[in-house]
Amino acid sequence: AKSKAVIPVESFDWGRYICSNNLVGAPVSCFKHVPMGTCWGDISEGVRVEVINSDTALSTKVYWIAGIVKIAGFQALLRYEGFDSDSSKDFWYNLCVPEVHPVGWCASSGKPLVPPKTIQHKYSNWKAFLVKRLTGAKTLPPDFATKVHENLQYPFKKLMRVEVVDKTHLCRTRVALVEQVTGGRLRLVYEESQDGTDDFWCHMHSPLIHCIGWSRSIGHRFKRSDVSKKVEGQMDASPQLFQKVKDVDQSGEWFKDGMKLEAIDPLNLSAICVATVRKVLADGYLMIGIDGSEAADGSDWFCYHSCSPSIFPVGFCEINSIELTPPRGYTKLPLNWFDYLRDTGSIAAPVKLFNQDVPNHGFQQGMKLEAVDLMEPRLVCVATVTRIVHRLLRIHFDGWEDEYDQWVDCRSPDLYPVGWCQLTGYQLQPPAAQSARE
Amino acid sequence: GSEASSRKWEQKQVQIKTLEGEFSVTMWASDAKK
Repeated sequence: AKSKAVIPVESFDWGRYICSNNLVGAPVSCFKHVPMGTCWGDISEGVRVEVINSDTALSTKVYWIAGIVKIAGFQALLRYEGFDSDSSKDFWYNLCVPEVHPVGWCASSGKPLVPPKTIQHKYSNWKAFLVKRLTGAKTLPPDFATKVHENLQYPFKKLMRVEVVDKTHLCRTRVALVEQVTGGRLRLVYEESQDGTDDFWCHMHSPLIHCIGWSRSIGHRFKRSDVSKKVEGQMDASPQLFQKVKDVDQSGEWFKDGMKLEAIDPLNLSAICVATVRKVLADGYLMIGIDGSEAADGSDWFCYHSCSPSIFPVGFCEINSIELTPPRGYTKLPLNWFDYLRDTGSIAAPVKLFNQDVPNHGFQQGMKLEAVDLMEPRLVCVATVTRIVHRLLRIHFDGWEDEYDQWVDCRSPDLYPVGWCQLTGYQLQPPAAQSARE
Repeated sequence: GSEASSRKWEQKQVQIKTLEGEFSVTMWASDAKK
């Protein structure tokens, strides 16, 4: 599996990157799992805010009113009122940082509103100018800052115990402790890890983490911790904190062992492979193996829920002109499913059993975002949506070869808008410069 | 579901205080539906 090396971070400037290449950032409303993801619709070009006036000779902090000229994720290109069509003093600002306020906040907070030095003599009567410019214009909701603050609180806390996939044996889970929470991303440390380095990164809404007891409840393999001494302050994370899956009725027509399908390879997310249902578990979960690369003991099976957007009916790739990775060692290429099913004496999983919802996600080809490299889940990188197939996105990591691209679901909690790292304090991996890659 | 559907745009009297004195303008801001 391909994974990228960590690149030393110079100060990457999203604003300059977006402007110099005339790029578009995916709207925050595309990401339901991020702060403000469900109430970003009111933020648009033309909305007025009160921000610090950086164009001043005064020693004290003063503010001025600015309008949103362009938005890219959480970042907005702002222009102070009075500059009209002059963009020379435009500046990029993360709208969710504390120093962005609705118009009116200065007056209610006793903060001075002072026009920028560059244009302070442009109007003899700023009051008349502002009344004309602002009347009927939009501004931020009065509860905007409160909402941002609420949205930056996370229910997962350090020392909470969860069950998580064992990164060395995908077919089983292990107990891990929450060691760090940043922007909803968790750094988990497997319970047996003596030095605290055996870790696993994922988002708190990841389908890979579950409450204690989940594996036993659905018949999933589990590696018992042989930890004798419990760390003080540990607690099992409440089941309410975990992503709910859809209840399914397995009593009727259902998946069976041996049925064939197509699945994103969790060890190589750039590939959708020929796969087989190896074991049907409870609550709609399935153990799936990639054809041609299965260890005899099933240790490389992996668990997807039947509603997972990462599994597809036979023929999905062909219909959507996606390359399907054939089983290793299967020589009749290109693979023809009819021949393969006959050669293997198997049947395809019925199409109607698969999740066919296609959310109105809002992503468009070419949009910029911050995406987790799922082969190195610590890393959140500058990325681009390069292809869209229904709810499936092809994510390209800027500056890296296409072979590092990954298929990711539009609702994946591992995709973030421009500016999310700055907002949460997470380190962003900039586009790979040629030298760094080499 | 999106919270946006539970919000609506309202006209608000907004106070502005500059060196020339204090005045108000009517602007739009969204607010949670009461």
